[in-house]
Amino acid sequence: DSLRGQDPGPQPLELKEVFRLFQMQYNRSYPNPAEYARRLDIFAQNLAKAQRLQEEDLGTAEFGVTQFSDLTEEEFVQLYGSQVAGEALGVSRKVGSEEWGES
Amino acid sequence: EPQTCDWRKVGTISPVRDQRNCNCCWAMAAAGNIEALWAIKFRHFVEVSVQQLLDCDRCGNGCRGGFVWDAFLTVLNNSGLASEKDYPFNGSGKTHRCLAKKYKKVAWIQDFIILQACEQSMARHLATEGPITVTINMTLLQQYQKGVIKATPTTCDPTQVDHSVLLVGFGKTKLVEGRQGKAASFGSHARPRRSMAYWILKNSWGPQWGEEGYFRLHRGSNTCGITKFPVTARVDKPKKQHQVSCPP
Repeated sequence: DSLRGQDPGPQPLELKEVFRLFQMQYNRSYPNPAEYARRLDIFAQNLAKAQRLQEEDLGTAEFGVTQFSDLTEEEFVQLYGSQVAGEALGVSRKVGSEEWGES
Repeated sequence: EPQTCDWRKVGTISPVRDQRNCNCCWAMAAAGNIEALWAIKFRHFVEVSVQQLLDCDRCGNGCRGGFVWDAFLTVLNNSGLASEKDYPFNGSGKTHRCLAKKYKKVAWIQDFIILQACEQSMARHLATEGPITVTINMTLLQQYQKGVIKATPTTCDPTQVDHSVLLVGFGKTKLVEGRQGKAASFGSHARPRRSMAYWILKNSWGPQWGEEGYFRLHRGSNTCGITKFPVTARVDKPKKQHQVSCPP
């Protein structure tokens, strides 16, 4: 569920339960206990980040657990962004773009 | 420019796709743009091949990222796209294995245009011509569940865009002041006092993500850099415009 209006963050045992539900919902499994522990830690950080985004958002958005909650931000952008490896879309349009008009 | 616009309501937007572990949001946004424009302009409903865009892309990056304008160049170079059914998406990019010649083309474009970086003219084009691809900063989307995201340049840098999606509509939601003085959706059964304009965007992370595969961004504050690269294909022949003559 979304974090808007909930208690600040679950307790450790609760965290494991929330993570277990996440694994069931998104069919996640991890090859060894070390990877499980690492993903649980990332999951906890993402929950905390979601809470912060909730507080910062000026609109009606709700942030919480998604299918990407066990990924670091770097992994998320690398896997799902459109940046070509090594290139960024930082191309600037500022030079003379106003004259371009429609096409 | 109407107050609200939602191309989904007339069935012109194809189903939400899932890019899985392939960096091909740029190809899915371009494909969604072409599908929507063919449905709007010609009432011809077709799903086009994203895999052809990946395989035949001139940059040869396949599933490692790309740009919407390169997808449109690929369509122009290939003289059109095969159908999704004939040339299905397999989530891997075998670069330089272009099978375009093997299949019949089901959709093509005349050219593509980069629109002015202005939310008002984008809204006008969206309402009068059809959906537009945009490229935004995706950082807030990892934890997004629903509602209208209204970010600041600090929480979502509008100059660092890295995810291409399809703009399919815009609208306004009534707001009431929430308990913490923040915006809240109308559901709080209290007297509405403000409204918030938003964009409706089609993502490519499957229908289970966000609002059934879609999400909403605040309209009017260039949230997450939505005005940086508004690009759209053109599928109908340009209308004859009145000739102008330069003064002697």
